[in-house]
Amino acid sequence: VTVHKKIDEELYEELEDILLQADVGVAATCRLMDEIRQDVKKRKISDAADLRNLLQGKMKELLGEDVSLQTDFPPPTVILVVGVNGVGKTTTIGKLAYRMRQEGKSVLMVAADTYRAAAIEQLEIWSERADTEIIKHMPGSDPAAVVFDAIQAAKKRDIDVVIIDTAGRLHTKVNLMEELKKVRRVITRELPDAPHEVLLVIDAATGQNAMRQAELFKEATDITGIALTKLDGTAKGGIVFAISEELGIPVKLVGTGEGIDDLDDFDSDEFVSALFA
Amino acid sequence: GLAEKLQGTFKKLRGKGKLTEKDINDALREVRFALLEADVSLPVVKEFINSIRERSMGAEVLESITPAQQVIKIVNEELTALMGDKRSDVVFNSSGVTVFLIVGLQGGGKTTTAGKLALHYKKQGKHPLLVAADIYRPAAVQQLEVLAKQIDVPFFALEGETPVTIATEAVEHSLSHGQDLVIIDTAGRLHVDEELMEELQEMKDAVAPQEIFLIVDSMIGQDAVNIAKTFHEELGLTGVILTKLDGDTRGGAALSVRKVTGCPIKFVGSGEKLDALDPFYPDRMSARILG
Ligand SMILES: Nc1nc2c(ncn2[C@@H]2O[C@H](COP(=O)(O)OP(=O)(O)OP(=O)(O)O)[C@@H](O)[C@H]2O)c(=O)[nH]1
Ligand SMILES: Nc1nc2c(ncn2[C@@H]2O[C@H](COP(=O)(O)OP(=O)(O)OP(=O)(O)O)[C@@H](O)[C@H]2O)c(=O)[nH]1
Ligand SMILES: [Mg+2]
Ligand SMILES: [Mg+2]
Repeated sequence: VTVHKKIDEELYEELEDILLQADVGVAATCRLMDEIRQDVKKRKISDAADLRNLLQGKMKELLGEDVSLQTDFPPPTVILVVGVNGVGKTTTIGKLAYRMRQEGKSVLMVAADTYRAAAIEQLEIWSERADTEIIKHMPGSDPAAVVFDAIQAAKKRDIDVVIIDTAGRLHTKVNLMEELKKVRRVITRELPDAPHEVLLVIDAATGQNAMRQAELFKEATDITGIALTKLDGTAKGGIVFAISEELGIPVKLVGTGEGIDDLDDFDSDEFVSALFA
Repeated sequence: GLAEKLQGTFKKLRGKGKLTEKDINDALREVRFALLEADVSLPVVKEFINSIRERSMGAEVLESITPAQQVIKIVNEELTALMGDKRSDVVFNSSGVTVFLIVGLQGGGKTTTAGKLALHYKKQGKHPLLVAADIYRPAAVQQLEVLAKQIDVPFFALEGETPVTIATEAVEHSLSHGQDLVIIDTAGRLHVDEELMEELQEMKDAVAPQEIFLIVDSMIGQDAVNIAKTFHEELGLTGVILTKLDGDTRGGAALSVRKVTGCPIKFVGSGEKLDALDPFYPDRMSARILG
């Protein structure tokens, strides 16, 4: 929080520190700081409060208009959930499914993480909590086969929303990224307009590696939105500015806890204000 | 990486005659950027730069015909020294059961690492017991049980009991079942969750672990200092295990955690399989951070 009243080097340093410590990153921070220094000169800004508003305004511009999750396609809407290990994919799916159920939609969860210990059991518990149907195979089976099976079932049972859980995978593992591409191909083959949403789940505490994650997952499956999790911690999630600006991927959802209700739509005003809180 | 950037910085200065303090400060700015881009926390970066400033302003750099290399040498030496000793000297109870408490934030790799530690020490002739003290996360108990089965290690869980009770009962159980190493997996929790941090405190008081390992996801950014500092202040960590180093994250969190807790990084996780547990090599970590 800046209590600084005049615009001087100390204030610039203070603002730069806030951005860097929020994981905004060196390049984006330097660019933002250069811009506001120029604006201060050009527009003869003298009030520190005006400077802060200027900076916050620029940061909101980087994020663009708030975009929410699209689910009003002709059923079934297919949402594919991807991301590296441990970021909160399975939990976010539970929360999202619950929200869809509250909206009166029928939901089918797909347990396509056939690899990790008790991944299917974990999703099953969320399915019970959110009151959804679930398609699963034996552990070790082909994720693409589970997805194929699920889409047939969704069509047959006239399901509104299909949400696919996938195994966590590091973006650097070529064979795992190939597996994901195959899953995506199966979806599109069975439903030409699907997947309607591909959500990349990112942990808000992630550092600059998030950019690499976004690049490679975008390359593999295309990404329509980010679900930024664990914002209830002390991390600010500043990595989304660069991701939004350089890759054009919007943040659509934020996770704010481990409970079934702890899912919000992304609000860039709130997000930017929280960064300076 | 940093080496190339510094070569570039000093190249521009060649032919200008003697290097000045300002020139060195420009070089230190490059080091600062490199560390920040590698996800080292800002306060740690500032402290590190200050600690190498004096040496960097010395004859060793100013009078060298390869000043960039000299700065790199200083940075590498200081960084590696900060990273600590490669020896992972884990503390074992000389008379009785040894207890490991595995703690950390959500999703960092605690459950998987508990399994890895069990396999590691089983291969060394110990008799581990894996204890499922995460009663909150859906199927957490099953997850650890599956891992225990995979490596044929005894497993302990209790329905309807608190984590503190589970931990105490597990140690009791190990005494009468010939297990000499009790590895307790706990629920992921935020360092700012007072209630859950208190729960860990109670578990520590109840079973007096020889090792309290903080599991840290190596892709964590600036928040690493906050997490490590709080866990260390409230529990007194004995070691850190850095996970998911099989990715391409630079891993600056390693320096942050090391600087702010003084705790040794005793192992690193380098994959999802239970044999993917490696010793920590400080020089390799430094090289990785500097890119
Ligand atoms: N505090 C907090 N914890 C969360 C949030 N979202 C998920 N978690 C926790 O993060 C941990 C990992 O969540 P999972 O849903 O298993 O993550 P995942 O991406 O499916 O993990 P893998 O399938 O193993 O890759 C769990 O302990 C969750 O309860 C959040 O928004 N806030
Ligand atoms: N690639 C890779 N994945 C890892 C490593 N360690 C753990 N994982 C994966 O990270 C994810 C989370 O691991 P868990 O062991 O469930 O993490 P946790 O800390 O117990 O999670 P919570 O109990 O929810 O807090 C899983 O998908 C693991 O397979 C590692 O060293 N490398
Ligand atoms: Mg999962
Ligand atoms: Mg766990």
